[in-house]
Amino acid sequence: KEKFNGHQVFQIKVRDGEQMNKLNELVNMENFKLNFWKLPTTPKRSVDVVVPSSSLKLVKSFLESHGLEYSISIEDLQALLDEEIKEMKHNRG
Amino acid sequence: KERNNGNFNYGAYHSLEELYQEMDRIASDYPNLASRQEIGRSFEKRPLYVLKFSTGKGKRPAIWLNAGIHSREWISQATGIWIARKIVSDYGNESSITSILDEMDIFLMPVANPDGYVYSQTKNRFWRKTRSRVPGIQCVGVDPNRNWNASFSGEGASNDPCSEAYHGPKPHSEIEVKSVVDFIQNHGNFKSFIDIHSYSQLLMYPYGYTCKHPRDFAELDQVAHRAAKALASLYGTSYRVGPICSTIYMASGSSIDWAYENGIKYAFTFELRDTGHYGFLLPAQQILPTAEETWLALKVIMKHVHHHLY
Repeated sequence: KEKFNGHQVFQIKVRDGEQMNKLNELVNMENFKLNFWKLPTTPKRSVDVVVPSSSLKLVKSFLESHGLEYSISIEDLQALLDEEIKEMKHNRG
Repeated sequence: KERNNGNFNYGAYHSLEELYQEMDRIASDYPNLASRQEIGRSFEKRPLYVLKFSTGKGKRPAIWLNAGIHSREWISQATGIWIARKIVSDYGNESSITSILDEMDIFLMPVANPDGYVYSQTKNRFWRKTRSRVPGIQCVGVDPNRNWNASFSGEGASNDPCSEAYHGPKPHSEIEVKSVVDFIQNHGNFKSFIDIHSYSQLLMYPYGYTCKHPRDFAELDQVAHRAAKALASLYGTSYRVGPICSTIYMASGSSIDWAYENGIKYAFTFELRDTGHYGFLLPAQQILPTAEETWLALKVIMKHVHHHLY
């Protein structure tokens, strides 16, 4: 079963077209192994992306260096999944 | 009454078997109103079940409710099964559902992508696509909401089999999609098609493959706004309303574009509760509130369809 230990979910706000282009660069960086739950589309819509623990520092520095505002909406994805599994087991039967 | 009927807890996430058992139980509890029908088998040979709610005979004007086409969007399957129980418990007790079912049929598919759902529970929680394989291609699965024959393989779908938005080798290549298409076309009297997704709180209508407005834009927009208002009346959950293309992004091959282009005028798609804080992990305690508020919006749409049969 795939584990997501230490993965975080970032919510990124985009102000304008230029920032959108920068974010699209991030989308295309395959070595970061990012999983975009909500892709960059218009400046009105925030972007949600799962960042693996191995890419956290790089992604943060990319966002900060280009002035992209972000917050961490899920601190530890696996912890949330473990909670979900526990709850499902509890509710079974 | 909906919270815990028999052994089924509607406020929890469940395995496919449990959902299928509950569909069977609903049909057994209300034999004169509900029946469970198998409309095909998935790629991995799981049954594709639909609940039919009907009080009459023949092919009456009908509404198609579709949930769980993207497997990781668990709140959509959970909402779908709650809606099933809500329909049977409201019939005869609530006037609008009673009058709709006195004249129309409702078909509800709570798990439109069962292979993906099982995979999301056993292997990868964030699996979105089907589990079909094409010889010679390493990556598994097709995005079943890019696979419909509506500007297939156009803008907003990917040619890359490894992409989350891969449109598939040909329109309706996915047996899960083809089974619904065949069923709806053989029936021939569907007036509404409503797809339920998560997340990001949107209520949308055609088109996704183009930013051109559909010919019924004004009416669809007005109905969608009324539905979103009804939804917000319960817990204040705020939705954005509009065509897929301008509300999120261009997406070709989507279910509601196919429905609309095939003469089903009242085509809508929901993105349920959550502004992104939980992604596809909406806590189970929010299942019931989400289902309840969604139901209010659905009722507005279904009532409008009932009053504007064509």
